[in-house]
Amino acid sequence: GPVPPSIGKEEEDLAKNYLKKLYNMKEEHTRSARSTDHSVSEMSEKLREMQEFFGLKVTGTLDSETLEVMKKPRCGVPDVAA
Amino acid sequence: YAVVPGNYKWKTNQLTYRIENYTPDMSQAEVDSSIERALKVWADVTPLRFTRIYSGVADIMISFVIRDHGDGYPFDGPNGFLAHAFFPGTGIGGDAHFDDDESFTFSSSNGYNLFLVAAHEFGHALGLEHSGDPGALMYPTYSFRDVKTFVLPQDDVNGIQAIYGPNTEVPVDPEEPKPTAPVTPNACDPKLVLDAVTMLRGEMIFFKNGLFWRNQPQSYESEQHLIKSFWPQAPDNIDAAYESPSDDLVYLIKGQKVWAFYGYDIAKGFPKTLSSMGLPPKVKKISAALYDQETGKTLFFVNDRYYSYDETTKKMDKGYPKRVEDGFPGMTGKVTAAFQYRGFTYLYSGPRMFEFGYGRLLRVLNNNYFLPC
Repeated sequence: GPVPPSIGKEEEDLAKNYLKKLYNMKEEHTRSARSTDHSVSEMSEKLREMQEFFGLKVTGTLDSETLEVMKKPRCGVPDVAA
Repeated sequence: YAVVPGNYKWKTNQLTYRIENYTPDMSQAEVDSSIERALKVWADVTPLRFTRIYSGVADIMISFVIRDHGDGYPFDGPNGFLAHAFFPGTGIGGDAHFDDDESFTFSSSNGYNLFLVAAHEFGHALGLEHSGDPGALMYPTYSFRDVKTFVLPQDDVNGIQAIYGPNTEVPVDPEEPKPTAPVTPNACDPKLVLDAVTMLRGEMIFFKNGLFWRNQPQSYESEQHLIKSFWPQAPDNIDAAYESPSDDLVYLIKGQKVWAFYGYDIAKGFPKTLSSMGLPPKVKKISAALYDQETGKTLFFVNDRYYSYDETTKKMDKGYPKRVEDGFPGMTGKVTAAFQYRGFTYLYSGPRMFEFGYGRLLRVLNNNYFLPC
């Protein structure tokens, strides 16, 4: 089957920014291994929320279809209650 | 639909709005008209009434701003975030901000139609959150739809009426019945009759009204989208669809017009007429179409008859129309949708799907055999 294109740094930043603004994902404050693990799992959790809301395949990982939805023009109000 | 948690709603049905400034993209009259119509969308179905004021503080303050505009939620330049609005409340509550780095338009499908963006934002200003229904106005991503014939979708009507109740002042005019609010089709509806089905670059596409589902074969999940969010030039409520893999085109047919798309883009020279594909002029509407990979022919169904079109020579085959039952023994009803997958032909008649292979009817299945419920 076709191999999905790999996600670049720029697109990962876009996704993080999207989840911070619209899914209340917290900023990463430190660079310790433990907090990085935490931020990865939080991002995965937020991705799941977003994928579920948009009816995408819920994987918790950033794939090309999820990115496609993130890049669509949209309203700036969060989809989930703060 | 979803409403704002905490019962944020206006305590009065008499609300004021003020347009603080204008975008240079449109004339002031066009902005005024777009805003007025966007508020009317909600006033038509609720007891809410909107009065414009020209000075002082209104409940809904409307402004066109860019980047950091002092509310803690900066805009991001062209595209991306188009606008935002605050839930009902005093001060900034109810206010709607539009990103003036966008190109807003009055009626065309280029740029972002201000009426559609504003109507969505006013939904927030009245207490609605984003909806997960892809056909709803409150769905978070923008997609163009026909503004002239816009009717607030049923999901949004249900949401706003859950907060404010219905409009009790609607005059009943038997001469001019109100258009019905569009309901997003449900894949779990056992009576669902699909408009059309086609393969598209390995995925199955199921059309119904203004939306379609896309599904990867053998997947248990499908995505639902507005047709216009993928193909802004395409019509809603299509009659038939088929893919020509050799040309990498998908054809959508409605009435006597045929649209062809290469990816998201309309192919050059389209839309064309049905007769330009070689169908006789007496054929005003087809009910289904499919591309037969084995023979390289496209079959056009007109109820219980069908024509055959040779994709190689681009000509209709002689000896048609034939009765569907002659080519597909056991298929006696009208064919409403059709497609081919892995060498098997699937003809839909209403909510049932008839599977043909090896020259005979193999199984009678339901919609959800391919379209996950």
